[in-house]
Amino acid sequence: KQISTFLMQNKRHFLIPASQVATVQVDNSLTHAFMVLSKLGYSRIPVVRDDAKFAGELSMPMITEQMLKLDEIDTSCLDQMTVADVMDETVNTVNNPYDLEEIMHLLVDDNFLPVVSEAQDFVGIITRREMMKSLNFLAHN
Amino acid sequence: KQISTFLMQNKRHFLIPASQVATVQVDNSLTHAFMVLSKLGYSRIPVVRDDAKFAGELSMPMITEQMLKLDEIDTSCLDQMTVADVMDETVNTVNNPYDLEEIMHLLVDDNFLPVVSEAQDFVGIITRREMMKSLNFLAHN
Ligand SMILES: Nc1ncnc2c1ncn2[C@@H]1O[C@@H]2COP(=O)(O)O[C@H]3[C@@H](O)[C@H](n4cnc5c(N)ncnc54)O[C@@H]3COP(=O)(O)O[C@H]2[C@H]1O
Ligand SMILES: Nc1ncnc2c1ncn2[C@@H]1O[C@@H]2COP(=O)(O)O[C@H]3[C@@H](O)[C@H](n4cnc5c(N)ncnc54)O[C@@H]3COP(=O)(O)O[C@H]2[C@H]1O
Repeated sequence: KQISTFLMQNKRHFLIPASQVATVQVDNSLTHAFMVLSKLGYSRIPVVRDDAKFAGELSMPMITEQMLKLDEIDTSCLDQMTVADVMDETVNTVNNPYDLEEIMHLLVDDNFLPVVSEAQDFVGIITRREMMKSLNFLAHN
Repeated sequence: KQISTFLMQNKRHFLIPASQVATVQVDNSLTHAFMVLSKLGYSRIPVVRDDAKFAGELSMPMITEQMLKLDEIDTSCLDQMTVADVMDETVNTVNNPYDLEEIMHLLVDDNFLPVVSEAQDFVGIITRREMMKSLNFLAHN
C-alpha cells in the first residue's frame, strides 16, 4: 500500500510516449522489419496499423523462425512475408498507465507493456526499467 | 531498508542456477549460435569458455549485424565466425547473489545479471522477473 502511494507520486515518469517508441507497421515486409530490429537492437517492439492503432508485437525470433524452415539459414522468403504474418497479437496491454497494481503484476512476465486506449490508439509503453528505477529509489529512501 | 530485509528472507529464490541457463560456447560458430538463439527465443544469453567459465554475453543483434554488412541479408560469413568474434565482454556481473542493493541497482539497466565467482566460474543468473515477483509480493503484503 505504501509502495503504491509512493509510486503514484512519481507516476508521470512511467509512460514512454508513442513518439519515443520504435515500431513497425503491420504491412512492412519481414526484410524491412529484420533490418529495423537488427539496427535498433531492441528485442521486441510494438506493431501498429494505419500508423497509430496498436496491432501487436514483433520480436526477432518470429522472423528468424521463418529463415530456419529447412534447418539451414534461408532468407529468400522474407521479401514475400509481412509483419502481420508473424506478429504476436495476443499480448497483454493496459489502458490506465496509473493502475500500478495491475502494471506491477503484468511486468513480472512482460519486459514492457503497451498502453492502448479503448479505441485501440497506441499511446506508449511502460517498461520494467522505469519500474525498477522507481522501486530502487523507494528502497533507498 | 525494510525492502532489503524482506527480500533477504526470500533470497534463495533469486538465483537461477547455471544448469537451468541456456548458454553458448566462445568457439561455437555464429551459424550454430544463430539457430540456438532463434529456437530458444531468449534475447540475450551468457557465453562460457571451457564449459564452465563466464566469458560474456551474446544477443541476436550481434549476429544479425554481421549479416547486414552490405545492407542486404547475407548469411555466408556466419560459418567462418565464432561467438568470441562478436560477444559482449564488458557486461556487469555480480559475485554475491545476496547483495540486494547492488543487484537492484544493476537490474535497472540490465535484463539479467550473471553471477560469477572470483575464479570466473559461471554460477547462474539473476533476472528482472525474479526481482519483480518478489517486489510484487512485497507490495501486496
Ligand atoms: N538503446 C538502449 N539504450 C539504453 N538501454 C537499453 C537500450 N536497449 C536496451 N536497453 C536495456 O536493455 C533492457 C532490455 O532491452 P530489450 O530490447 O530486450 O527490451 C526492451 C524492448 O523490447 C522494449 N523497449 C524499450 N524501449 C523501447 C523503445 N524506445 N522503443 C521500442 N521498444 C522499446 O521494452 C523492453 C524493456 O526495456 P527496458 O528499458 O525495461 O530494458 C532495457 C534497457 O534496460
Ligand atoms: N521461455 C520463456 N518462458 C517464460 N517466460 C519467458 C521466456 N522467455 C522470455 N520470457 C519472459 O520475457 C522476458 C524477457 O525475456 P528475454 O529473453 O528478452 O530476456 C531474458 C534472457 O535474456 C535472460 N534469460 C532468462 N532466463 C534465461 C535462461 N533460462 N537461459 C538463458 N537466458 C535467460 O534473462 C532475460 C530476462 O529474463 P526474465 O525472466 O526477467 O524476463 C523474461 C520473461 O519474463
